[in-house]
Amino acid sequence: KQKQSSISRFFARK
Amino acid sequence: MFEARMAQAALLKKVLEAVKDLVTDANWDCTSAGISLQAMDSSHVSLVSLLMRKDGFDMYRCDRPISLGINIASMTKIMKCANNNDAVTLRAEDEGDTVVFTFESADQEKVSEFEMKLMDIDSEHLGIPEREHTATVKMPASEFHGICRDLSTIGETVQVSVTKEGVQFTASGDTGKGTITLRNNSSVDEESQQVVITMQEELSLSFALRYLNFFTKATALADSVTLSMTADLPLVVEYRIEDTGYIRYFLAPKIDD
Repeated sequence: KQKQSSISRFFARK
Repeated sequence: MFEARMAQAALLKKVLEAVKDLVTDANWDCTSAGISLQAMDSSHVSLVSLLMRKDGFDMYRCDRPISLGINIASMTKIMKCANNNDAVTLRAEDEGDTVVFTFESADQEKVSEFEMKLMDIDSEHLGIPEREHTATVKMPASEFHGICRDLSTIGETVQVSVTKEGVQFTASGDTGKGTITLRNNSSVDEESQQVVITMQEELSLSFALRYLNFFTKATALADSVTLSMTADLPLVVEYRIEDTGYIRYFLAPKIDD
């Protein structure tokens, strides 16, 4: 089973 | 005052086509350098980043930075009123709440003007560092489009594996499995037909085809597409907009639970 993670987890907020 | 004119409405239509299925509302951030847009899809699984530098426009003026909050569907409807060969000018006052689209026919005998209300869009801006990736694959944009479409008939997820042999796209589902392999062919004369693979080490990552299919709506913008991959980091799918910008899509990989 694979999980889809959110893209915002990978980039810092500006 | 912000004012930008491009020679061909077709380009802006293609840009809208490339974002409209992914993004509902977005800020078009205009500065003296050009126009950029960054937005996540509603599920926050993917991110689109668009850049159109000012040198891609016939005329460009931006006295002070301005964010135009735009409903993409509304803008798409307005742009459908332009012929592909029309010149299009976007215009907004610094403190205004509208943007005006002017379309001029190539023979200059018809001028259309559409005013669109702007929206207040509260969107978080993410810092996207430029980084080296473990593997990159440059291929014809139409080839990538076809691969994503074909593998979607088999399954929901594609596994992308880059090895010395080439790049392999695999999907599996209830009915079976499909595998498409492309080999490096950087010796092909026609640059747009080349498959060019660079690799520091072999890797294999899984991605949701649903999103890749959204990304391939940008196929009309460029002959080639570049996929950049690093283990456990988002895939970057880049279409260059002539020499004056790009549209980049970022998609988080699927990870074993």
